[in-house]
Amino acid sequence: STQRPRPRVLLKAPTLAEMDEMNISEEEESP
Amino acid sequence: RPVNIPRKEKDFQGMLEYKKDDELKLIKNLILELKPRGVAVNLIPGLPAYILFMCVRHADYINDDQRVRSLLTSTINGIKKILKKRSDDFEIVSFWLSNTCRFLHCLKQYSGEEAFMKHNTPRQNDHCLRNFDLAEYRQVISDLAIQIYQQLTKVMENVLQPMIVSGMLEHETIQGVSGLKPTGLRKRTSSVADEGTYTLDSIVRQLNNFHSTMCQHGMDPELIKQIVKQMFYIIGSVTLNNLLLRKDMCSWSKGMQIRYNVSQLEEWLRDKNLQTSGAKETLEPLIQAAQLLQVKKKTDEDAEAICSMCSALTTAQIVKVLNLYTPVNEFEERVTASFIRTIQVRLQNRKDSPQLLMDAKHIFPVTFPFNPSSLALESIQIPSSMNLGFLLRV
Repeated sequence: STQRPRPRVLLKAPTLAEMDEMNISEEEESP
Repeated sequence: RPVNIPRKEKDFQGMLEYKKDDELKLIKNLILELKPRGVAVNLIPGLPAYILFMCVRHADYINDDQRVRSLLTSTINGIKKILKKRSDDFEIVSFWLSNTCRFLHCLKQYSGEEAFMKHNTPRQNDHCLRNFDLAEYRQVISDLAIQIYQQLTKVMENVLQPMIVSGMLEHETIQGVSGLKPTGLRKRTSSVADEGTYTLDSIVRQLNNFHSTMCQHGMDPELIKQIVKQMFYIIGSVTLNNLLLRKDMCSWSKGMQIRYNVSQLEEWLRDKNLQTSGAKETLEPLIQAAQLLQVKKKTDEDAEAICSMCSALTTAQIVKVLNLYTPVNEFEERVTASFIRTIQVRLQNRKDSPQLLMDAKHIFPVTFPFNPSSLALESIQIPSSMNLGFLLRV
């Protein structure tokens, strides 16, 4: 019999545009 | 002193362990400072993607969601950063498009979702992610791949743009045709291109260069087909648009030269086994315009033949070519106004766009068909030249 995989936890991800925004604000913060 | 006993592949589980603090170093050495021409990287196409995935697997294995998130975010940002820095470098953009796609395929192949496991070996199935469903990150990485594809298209366009008019329209290679200039436009004939002039050979060499680079990077064959189709569309649309704007390009002999050039491009497609890419079809408007320059344009029968032949040209384009058509010699007549009117009447039921020029900036929608790999993760070794000695094979 095939072993049923364990349920995995869905990792929520920001969109590419949201990642861009986060990245820009991080760059602005760093000197 | 510890004795270094080489471990057998079967002892490895195809994961790479790293210290949390080494994540920045990983991105720096593997993404930001990696040279695609390095021997190591060419040994296994997609090696950076496999390394990143093996790191993701370990973070998943130890059930550390923060680490998985952090690594995926840093990877995506690292790829975006290098592509911003080297935005017009075909080699870099092609390399990261290939690797981003391979990373995406790995995330699917080892997702544990049955649809993506069909071609896996039992060992590969053992290597599926245990704790996390990364479907949302796959979407982000797929979006990133689309962005990189669009950037690659722009880079190709910038490289090809200065070659197209010269190589496809102006430069003449067919012996005996060069002398047949439209009346009043005769010029010195020369079989050798002037220095700095692009020829069809320059275009073909450039296509070879793009193609071999993509193959070296292990780009998915289906993706190469889409890129080649996009390249051919750029060549065809820029050539046709210039033909439609230049009277000196609308002659019987130019029609002959264009058909010859197109046949060389088609031969290139056959040579690279890319006939099913749809690239040839993108040249259809140009092929028909070249035929239009060569057919008889006098009788009602000629008009009927032209209307059925020029299905890929708009009425505006057909009429423009006929208006611009310049006889090769004094024995040939210009296209009469009544003939052009006949054509217009015949085509008035066509519901085509009134636009004269093709949209040379059009980008076809891209897809990344799933392409699983037979490579066994546990067999992957990282060459020391990659400066990733801080990664521990697990």
